[in-house]
Amino acid sequence: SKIQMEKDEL
Amino acid sequence: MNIFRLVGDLSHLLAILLLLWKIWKTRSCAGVSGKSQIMFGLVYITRYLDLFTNFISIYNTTMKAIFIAVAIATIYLIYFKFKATYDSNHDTFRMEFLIVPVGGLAFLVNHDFTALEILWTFSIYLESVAILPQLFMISKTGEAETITSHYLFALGSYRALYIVNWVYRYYFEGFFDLIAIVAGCVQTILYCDFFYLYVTKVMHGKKLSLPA
Repeated sequence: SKIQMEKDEL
Repeated sequence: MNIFRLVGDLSHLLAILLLLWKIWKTRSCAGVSGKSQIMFGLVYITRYLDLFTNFISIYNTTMKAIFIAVAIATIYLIYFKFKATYDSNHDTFRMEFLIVPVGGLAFLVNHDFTALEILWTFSIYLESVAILPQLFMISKTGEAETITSHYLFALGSYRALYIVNWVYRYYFEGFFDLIAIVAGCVQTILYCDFFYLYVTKVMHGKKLSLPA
């Protein structure tokens, strides 16, 4: 499953 | 942060600065697709809405601000300052054929049905096809200025490096985002024939020209 991490990418 | 993503971001920054510099220095946007630039502007604005609400790092905030500023400056140069040099006869790709399906897909396939997440998803999908008007324009004119081909090479390389970054993050952080990965692969695949031409021609000092 997708780990919804902080959107830290540009 | 890993080296692949850092080099990718720098390649991306180089690309957009290269294009801005080319238009400013030559005082001409000949061979540049204004439609692609409008779509890139839309990509950054819809993706970086959290610029003021969600602080990640100085680097993240700075880069987002630069991307938005450079995109707006480029669009301004194309459609206002050097409007006379804008080649609208060859920049004929219908943007709505991209924006509408991408908008619909963002509603259907996303991680979270919230405004911010749908706009982010829209931005990811749009970025994967935003270069099409530019590639289409080059195929119509049959050639591209060398500086424009360097711009495209740097821009295409950035997302290719991001794919490596996602592989790295999957193995070392267990992080993956299928939407970004699939869109990133589509985006990079669209550059493949350009990459081939760039490596076989531009790297050998020839001008980039498509087989007529």
